[in-house]
Amino acid sequence: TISMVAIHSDGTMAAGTSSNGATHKVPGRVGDGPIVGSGSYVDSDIGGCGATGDGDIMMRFLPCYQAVENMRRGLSPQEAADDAVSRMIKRYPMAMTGIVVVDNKGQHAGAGSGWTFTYAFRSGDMKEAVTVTVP
Amino acid sequence: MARNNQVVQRLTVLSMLCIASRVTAAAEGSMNLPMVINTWAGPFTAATDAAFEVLSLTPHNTTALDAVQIGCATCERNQCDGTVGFGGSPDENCETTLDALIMDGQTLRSGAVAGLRRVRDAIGVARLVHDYTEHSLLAGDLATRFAVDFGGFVEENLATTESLAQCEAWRAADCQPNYRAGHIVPDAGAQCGPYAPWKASDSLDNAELHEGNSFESSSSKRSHD
Repeated sequence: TISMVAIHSDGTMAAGTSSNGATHKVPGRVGDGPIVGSGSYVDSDIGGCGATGDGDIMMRFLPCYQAVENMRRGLSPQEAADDAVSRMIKRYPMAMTGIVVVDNKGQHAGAGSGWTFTYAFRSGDMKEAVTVTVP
Repeated sequence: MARNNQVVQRLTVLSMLCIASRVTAAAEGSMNLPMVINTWAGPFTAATDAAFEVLSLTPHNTTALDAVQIGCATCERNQCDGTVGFGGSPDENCETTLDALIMDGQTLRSGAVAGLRRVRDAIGVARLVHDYTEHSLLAGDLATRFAVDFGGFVEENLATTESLAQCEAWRAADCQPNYRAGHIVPDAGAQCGPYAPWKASDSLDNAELHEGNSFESSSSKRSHD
């Protein structure tokens, strides 16, 4: 799954997700990707979020909505990401999750569980994308 | 230096939190705009770069929505790591279907497609839903009809030689692991379907009960979105 957040130089934001879902799924199954607040979420006044992982679990928690709302309440991107993931693994300790969270100033963070999650970003005058490993 | 110390202190505290909660995390400082950020690295950075360059090179002619669409479409075309686009993650019937979502942070309008069949540009169809309907989500065959009839998209087989081989190998391994759970006949933990819910009237002589999700019991083989 790719889940992306973009911030235009004028400050407007957008988010999106694209996925082919889980392998060997039951035909007809839909994952978290197209669910607003689960696959991704964005509010230009606050920030955005993208997610990947066990979609059947993650879509029950709307982690990206949670993360953005966490930032609206004053949490940093890191705190917002940690809280969103913690809510999931509290109920599903084995869940594989990964979210990237960015505020509308470009401050970003990631959190995950169950695997080594990575994300990539590029901003300003960077010549190429940089990768961040969430251990 | 002070800022670096703050970052180090923050990461140290977070590391402690991670150990306690099994949440892992990483944080970076504020960045200059424009900016693009997305899940995963490796082949996914082509999408990062494509989206960023749209915003960077033609800021007056493109929007953040355009950048997200172009970035995700890049991953769809490249198939990234096999979890995006055609030819990946076949279902039990060996079919690849696509899910996509796009959201505008200014208006909070969104467009999405779920279980999209036979159309490769899922994020493009999601953008159509966003731009030209009052809806948020179209699904399945009727989403395909919308894409073809309204958007002029071409229907294509989303399977590839690789995805079909992956599916056939799974079937040869008795369809293990799978996402079936509960009381099912035949035993989904050992056999392929077709499956049906177990009824008390079913004979237990030729029907085992599969109470667990075989993906949960074989974490190394787990799939994900």
